[in-house]
Amino acid sequence: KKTFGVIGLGRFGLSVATNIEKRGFPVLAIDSDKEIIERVKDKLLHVIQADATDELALDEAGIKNCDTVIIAIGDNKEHNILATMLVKNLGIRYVVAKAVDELHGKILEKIGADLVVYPEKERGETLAIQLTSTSLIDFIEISPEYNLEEAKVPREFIGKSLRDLDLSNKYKIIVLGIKRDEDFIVAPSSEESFRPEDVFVFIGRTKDIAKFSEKFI
Amino acid sequence: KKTFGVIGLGRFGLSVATNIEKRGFPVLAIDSDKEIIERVKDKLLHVIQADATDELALDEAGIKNCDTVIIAIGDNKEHNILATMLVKNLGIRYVVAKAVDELHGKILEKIGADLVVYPEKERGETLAIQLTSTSLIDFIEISPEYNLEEAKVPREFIGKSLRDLDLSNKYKIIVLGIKRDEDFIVAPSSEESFRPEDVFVFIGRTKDIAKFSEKFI
Ligand SMILES: Nc1ncnc2c1ncn2[C@@H]1O[C@H](COP(=O)(O)OP(=O)(O)OP(=O)(O)O)[C@@H](O)[C@H]1O
Ligand SMILES: Nc1ncnc2c1ncn2[C@@H]1O[C@H](COP(=O)(O)OP(=O)(O)OP(=O)(O)O)[C@@H](O)[C@H]1O
Repeated sequence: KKTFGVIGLGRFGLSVATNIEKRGFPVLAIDSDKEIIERVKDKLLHVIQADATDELALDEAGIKNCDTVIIAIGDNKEHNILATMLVKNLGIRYVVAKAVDELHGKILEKIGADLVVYPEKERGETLAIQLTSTSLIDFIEISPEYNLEEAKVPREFIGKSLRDLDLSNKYKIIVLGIKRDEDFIVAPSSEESFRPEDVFVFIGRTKDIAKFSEKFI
Repeated sequence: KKTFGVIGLGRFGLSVATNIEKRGFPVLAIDSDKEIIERVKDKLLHVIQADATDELALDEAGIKNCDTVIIAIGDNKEHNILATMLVKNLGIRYVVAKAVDELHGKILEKIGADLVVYPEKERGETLAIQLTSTSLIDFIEISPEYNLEEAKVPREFIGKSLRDLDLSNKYKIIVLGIKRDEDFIVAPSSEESFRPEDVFVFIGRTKDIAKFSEKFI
């Protein structure tokens, strides 16, 4: 299972860390500030106090076990940039870094960040879309209340048709498609029945999906 | 056409304002800081320098013409709260306010904000979703063979339930949601029946959608 590292547990970093854990993935959460560690340690499973500009400390914290690391250090741009470089040097495959402004973001791209995020700017854009939007898919994609999910077909569903399973009424999820071998069956008919190895894609409210996953996945 | 007001042109507020304008809606952009006004006036059409804690100044700026106002003042929580109260008092129908933390957000709800946003926390959540999820919609949106469509409900469908209409079997399209008044019904149950003015969103193969549209739309 993919492991994530989050460095910097301010509002953005803490939210990234708790939400990744909520979705069932292990998170290594790091911050240099003792008070922050105290405040967040009941909210996260693995919290370590360490200075992310100290390569040895990062290594000892176990950062190399992470597939993806998110650098969420804020005000201190130099620390943010240095931590990003060190994490990339330690061989982390995918590094996401938060930028304070465009110039900072350009530097982060140059030094190897695989993805640069601008939380305030990007949330401003999605809010503008929400306030002016007439598209349901925009709404689903940017609303944390609904979700698009992909999962291996539960053993109990194999051999049963969508009509019999009646998922939209029983679990309030709608099946958009089935991935079978290398193919996508988009908008399957209700006669379609699941086969072993099928992966199905569905949408629904996040809490309904959680209930469904708990039961079958 | 709906008019928007944005008060506070920091990273979040400026992004909200420019993105709403980009989508074709008029924006009244307000900030009290002369340096900020200088920096943003080439990026926005209507920028006014005003102190949003001054009710008269707000009125003179023309805030009452706005259908929706977004309060994006940051550090200064009291200014943010007061501006929210004044804007609500001036009769603005829908007020969105940015909160710095949970306590601040609770106060904003109590004093009448219709929507409270936490940009860093919310962007953290959507990043966590992006990093841990896989998306069929990307596939549908980039494949010329399948399509995502939105259409006014055909007259023949009004009063009929999704179960009776049996669209996935008859026309090979799957209904993802229904837009009704200002609401989205995502993943509707098969008992849901269409009402006049409904707009529904569906996916399917491009040729099946073409057949369907030819018949009903
Ligand atoms: N060298 C470092 N190593 C580890 N953590 C660090 C380091 N420097 C700063 N941090 C931590 O990064 C966190 C986020 O930084 P800060 O609060 O300055 O950013 P912010 O932009 O205000 O955050 P947010 O907007 O996400 O609330 C802080 O908790 C801080 O202790
Ligand atoms: N009373 C006021 N009236 C109008 N504008 C104000 C008032 N007080 C503050 N502002 C403006 O609100 C803007 C945003 O505030 P600030 O920069 O403190 O928030 P921030 O949280 O750092 O912003 P962001 O994270 O969006 O960059 C500033 O440009 C500031 O000039």
